[in-house]
Amino acid sequence: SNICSLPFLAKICQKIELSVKKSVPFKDVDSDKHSVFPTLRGYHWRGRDCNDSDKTVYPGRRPDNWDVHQDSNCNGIWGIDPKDGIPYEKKFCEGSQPRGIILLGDSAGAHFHIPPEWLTASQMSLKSFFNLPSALTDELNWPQLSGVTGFLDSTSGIEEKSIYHRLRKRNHCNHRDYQSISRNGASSRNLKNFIESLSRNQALDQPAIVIYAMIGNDVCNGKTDPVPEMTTPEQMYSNVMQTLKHLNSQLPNGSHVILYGLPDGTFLWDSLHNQYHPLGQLNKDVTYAHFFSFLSCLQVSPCNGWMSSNKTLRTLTSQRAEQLSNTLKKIATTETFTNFNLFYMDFAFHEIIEEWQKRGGQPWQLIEPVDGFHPNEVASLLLADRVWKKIQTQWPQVLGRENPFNSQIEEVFGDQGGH
Amino acid sequence: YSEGHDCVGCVVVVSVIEQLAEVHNSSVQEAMERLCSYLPEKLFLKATCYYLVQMFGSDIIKLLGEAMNADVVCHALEFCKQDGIQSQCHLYPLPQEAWKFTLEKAKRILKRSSTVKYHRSG
Repeated sequence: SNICSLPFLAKICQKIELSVKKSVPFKDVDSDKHSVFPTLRGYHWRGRDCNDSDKTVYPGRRPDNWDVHQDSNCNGIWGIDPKDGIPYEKKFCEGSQPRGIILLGDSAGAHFHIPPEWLTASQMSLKSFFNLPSALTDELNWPQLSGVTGFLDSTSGIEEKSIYHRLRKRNHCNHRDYQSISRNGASSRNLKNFIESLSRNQALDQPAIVIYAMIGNDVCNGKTDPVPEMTTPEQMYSNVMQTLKHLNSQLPNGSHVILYGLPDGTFLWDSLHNQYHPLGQLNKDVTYAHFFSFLSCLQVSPCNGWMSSNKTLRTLTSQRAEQLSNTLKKIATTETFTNFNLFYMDFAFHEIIEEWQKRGGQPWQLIEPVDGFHPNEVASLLLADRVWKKIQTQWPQVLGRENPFNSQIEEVFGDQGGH
Repeated sequence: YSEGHDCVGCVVVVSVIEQLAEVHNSSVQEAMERLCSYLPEKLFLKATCYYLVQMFGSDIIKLLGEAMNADVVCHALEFCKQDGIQSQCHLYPLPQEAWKFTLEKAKRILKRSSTVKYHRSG
């Protein structure tokens, strides 16, 4: 029954297991943490490598000799303009302050999503499961469609774009410079187990915008009484400081770090409890209240504190979440670091709900239908839009300037090699 | 990954099989074949599906044939643990007193079942 016990599969299983455990690409010939393969932590999660046999070539690095001979930073811009003999990278990117986007996140940031088509018998067909292999090898996450590092066009038709998408539009020299250092179940406690998978060379690479968004697992767990397992403000302070010190040793000077607060998750129960779960839509028999109770009984709920019929527990969970957000705010206002500026931003989901209702939507339409917990693609992009606007108004220096050569880059290099 | 996930996975899959049979007005056997036929070959998904049907299909057919729901089937097949806590876990609303009686009946059916006892795999 354990397919990995078969001798001829043992090695590949080992490699896959290491890739998942370390959160680094499974297929990475030159071991520069960038891959030409999509899933298994490949380019769905971080900029696609444009030369997987040369470890000095990867997205996000400063150009090597203005990329006269090769595209050393995979942004699709290289060579010399024959008209004036100036290297294109120098002409189009010098002084434009290129920068990458890096997410330190959990399943919400990685866009955990189980398609409801997989559970809906009435619509099931041969097409329903075509994306199952890809989803499984991305741990049921869809970072390529996420709000921070997504590079594919949205499947939900909403016009808002991811933060990476906007950074690239602002300055085409940022092409392919994204990393989702995210994991299901990630929190301030266990980030240290996989933060090494972040790839940034302090001397050779461009500065980065790092978004720290551990939005739930410090207060979410499956225990019958989730409170004892919740992170305390003191632990949060210590965990986050450990992370920031690590970042200060790794990020190029001129980077920016944004600490993202935790939400008030009571909207989950309020919006969903009396809605039918996809498994209950055919016979109108299973609501999310039943579903939450089932997961809680088995102690496999992603968040027993908020996905609970116990109002007191829901309130307690939100109170702890707010305390942890205040801890992040305190760190951002009192701590300084040599290589990056530090900011704090509230996770104001109610603002997203209001915006969605203005467009005629319902709050429950912002939540993943199958798990009843994660923000869905629409919510992720609305959140990204809010983050972008807030940065643009409050801290415009974080985003760098608009590159005046964008249109010329498009003229000469088209889609810059795509993603 | 824990045993609780085994239980969730079983209840979800058996629910989908039950609903496929209902939607297509077909037998449970045909519903299981249909579900497996929808899965891609990649990652041994289709093969694994047919393997699981071979392992558990006949018991699922017997129990669903007795109008038992996914909760009862998965408890009887022991994907949902029988210890004190979890034996109360079910997804579908069910009057409490019927739960125990139905579960006992399901186990009797399986005991009589001719298929070889299988070891519940992880």
